[in-house]
Amino acid sequence: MPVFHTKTIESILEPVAQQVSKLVILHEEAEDGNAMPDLTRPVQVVKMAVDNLIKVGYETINNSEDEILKQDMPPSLTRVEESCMLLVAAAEMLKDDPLSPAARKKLIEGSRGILQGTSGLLLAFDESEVRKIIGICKNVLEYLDITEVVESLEDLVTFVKNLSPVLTKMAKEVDSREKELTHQVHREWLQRSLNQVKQLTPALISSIKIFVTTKNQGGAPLADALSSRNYVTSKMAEEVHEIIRVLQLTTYDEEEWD
Amino acid sequence: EQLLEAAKSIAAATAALVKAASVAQRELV
Repeated sequence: MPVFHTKTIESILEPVAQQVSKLVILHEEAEDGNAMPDLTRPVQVVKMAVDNLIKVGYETINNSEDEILKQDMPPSLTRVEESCMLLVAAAEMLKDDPLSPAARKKLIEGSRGILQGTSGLLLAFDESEVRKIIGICKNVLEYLDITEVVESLEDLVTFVKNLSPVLTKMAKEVDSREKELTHQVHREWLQRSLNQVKQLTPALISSIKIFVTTKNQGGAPLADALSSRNYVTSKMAEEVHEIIRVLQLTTYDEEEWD
Repeated sequence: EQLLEAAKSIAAATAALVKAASVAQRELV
């Protein structure tokens, strides 16, 4: 089971997570510890990177219209900032006493905190990106809702003209999201539903066309044409809802389910 | 995306720092 649910987050955090785990294990195995080297310089590099992240993070928050992102990101930025202060303090203490257990503890807490804060930040950002894709999916659902008002071939032409770019956009976004996921089952679910939507699209247009033609010509099969159109529309909407559901899943949800 | 680049820099800097500290610890173990 992958720990990080996207490849981007995994590629950023996995190496540092491994290093932090090693340090924790080494610390636990050698409680008294060995003399630490002067860590002022590497801590300074971390601090510069943190300062930049804080700047970029708040710019992202200020430029975003996503209210949830605006709420979710600041605590992670604070966590990163406070953890960095622990690292700075640890480096100062180690300069005076390279064997200081308190400094070692701060070093571990600070590194862990940076890892957790950065993870929280990346998750908040990722969730915001997912909400954007969900917005596009909901746009498709809105178009599916208006199949009911398509009553002429002219309406159908307009409907197809409007629906096509939204469907294409959804397919593109879901496809690239699927490739980003580390969880194979979630990837397969997204692929399956997206393929269903793609396969149902010509059937949807055809069913609307049959309904419109039947309605304009009159006659008994209208109920069948209506039922067929509604069936394809609801089937497509069902698949889009499934895409929305899977997009919101994380590895954590899956473990909870298990 | 600038945020991802900034997060990458922090992760790399923190990994380097922790590695430096781990090397010192490992000498004892």
